[in-house]
Amino acid sequence: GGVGTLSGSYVAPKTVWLPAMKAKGLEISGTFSRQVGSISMDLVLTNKALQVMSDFAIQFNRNSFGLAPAAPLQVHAPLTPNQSVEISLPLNTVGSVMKMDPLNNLQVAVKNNIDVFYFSTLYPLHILFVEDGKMERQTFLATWKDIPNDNEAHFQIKECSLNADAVSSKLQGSNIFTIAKRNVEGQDMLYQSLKLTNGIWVLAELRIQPNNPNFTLSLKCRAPEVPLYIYQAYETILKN
Amino acid sequence: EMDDGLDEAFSRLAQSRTNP
Repeated sequence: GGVGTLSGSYVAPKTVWLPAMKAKGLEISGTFSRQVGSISMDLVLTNKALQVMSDFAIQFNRNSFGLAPAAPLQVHAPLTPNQSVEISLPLNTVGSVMKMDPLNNLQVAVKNNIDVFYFSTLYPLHILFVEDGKMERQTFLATWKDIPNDNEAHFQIKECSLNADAVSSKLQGSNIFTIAKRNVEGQDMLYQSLKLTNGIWVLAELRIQPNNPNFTLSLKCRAPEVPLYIYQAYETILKN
Repeated sequence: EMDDGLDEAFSRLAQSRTNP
């Protein structure tokens, strides 16, 4: 499992993004995190070559949400063979935007003194959920009504053993906010909101039935391609 | 909590979603 931090969203364990075999001995593993409003790409660079590596730099291709390095990739000393270095690269969301398929695809170029290497990775959308994503209740009700039913997407979150309060507090840790909770005929209905860094709002209804480990998630959003990735974020957050 | 009619509105929403 990953790491739950007190002041930040869920962080998945690092995985290998660039195998050494494909990059003349440079291995890169990484993950993404969000802590008190700051997004970072957390990397481990490992030198599996027989020569020293230096002169590192990183660049992102245009992507759906304008993710970009907020600082240069700083490796303070040359990397000797078999040496690893951990780097937290701060990111912002003011880079060039181009819609990717899948939406959360990120293409990265890394260079060192040997060559330039390319890889792509998927980032979890919850790193883009902002801290002020709690919608006013009146606005929620009006927006929910305003977005047509055709724009409502339905998903099943299967085998989740948490109760409604535990669900709310876990999601809030990743900036998904519960605005109202109602109990109708024994089932808990949670009304929730979140906002992405680019200002897109997502409204959610999470239905939890007694003695049923499968939850129903209904999402309303003016951007119809977004809900699938929001559902994936719910799955990731609730099951870790 | 101040009764601004919104509590009731959420109850109606939840009700309508359960028994459309």
